Amino acid sequence: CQSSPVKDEL
Amino acid sequence: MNIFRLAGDMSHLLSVILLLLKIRTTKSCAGISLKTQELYVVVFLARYLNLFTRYYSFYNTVMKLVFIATSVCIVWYMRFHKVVKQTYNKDLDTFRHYVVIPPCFLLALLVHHEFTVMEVLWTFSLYLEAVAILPQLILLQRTRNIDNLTGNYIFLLGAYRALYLLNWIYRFFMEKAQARWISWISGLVQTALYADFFYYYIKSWKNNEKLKLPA
Repeated sequence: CQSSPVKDEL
Repeated sequence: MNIFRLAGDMSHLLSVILLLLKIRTTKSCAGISLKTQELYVVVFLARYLNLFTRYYSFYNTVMKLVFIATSVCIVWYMRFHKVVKQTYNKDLDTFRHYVVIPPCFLLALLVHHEFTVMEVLWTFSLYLEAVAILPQLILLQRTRNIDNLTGNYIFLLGAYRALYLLNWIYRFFMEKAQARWISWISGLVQTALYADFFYYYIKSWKNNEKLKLPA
C-alpha cells in the first residue's frame, strides 16, 4: 500500500 | 491550499458557527441530533491528534482547535445546559450511534495506508465522519418542521466535503498529488448520504417553501 498522504488537510 | 479546499473549510466553519449561534440565541437544540454531534467529537479527536506532533501552518492549527472546541461546546450545551437540554428531541434521536464506531475502527485496522497508531486513527476518523451524519438525517425525517438554521447547518456541512472532493481532483491533476483512495471513497460516501437532503433543500429553496423531508 502507498505511503500515507500528507496530512495538511483538515 | 486551493479555492476548493478553502471554500470547503469555510463552509465547514460556517456550519458549526451557525449551529452554535442557533443554540445560543434560541436556547434550543430542537431538531439537532446529539448522536451526530458526539460522533463529530470522536472524529475530530481521532483526526487531529497530529495537532501536537506536526505543525503545518497557523491556519491548520487554529482550524483544528476551533473544530474540536466547537464540537465539544455543542455537545456540552445539549447535554448539560439547563435550558437547552430540555429542548433536545431525546425520543426522536434514537439512532444507536455507538454501533457505527466498532465497524469503522475495524475497517481502519484492515484498510489503511500505514499500520501506525496515528494513521489508523486518522483513517478511522475518515470512515466515521462518512457515516456521522446518519443520526441527524434520520432525526430530520422525524422532525415535522425543520427550522431554517438547522437546514442551512446541514447544507453547509454536506457542502464542505463535496468541496473537498473537488479539492482532491484539483490536487491530483494540478499538483500531481498521489491517489488518496481512502479519503476519496470516504468523501464520496459521505457526500452521497446528503444527496436526498440536497435535493429537498434546493427544491424548498427554489419554491420558497418550508424544508420537509419525506418520512
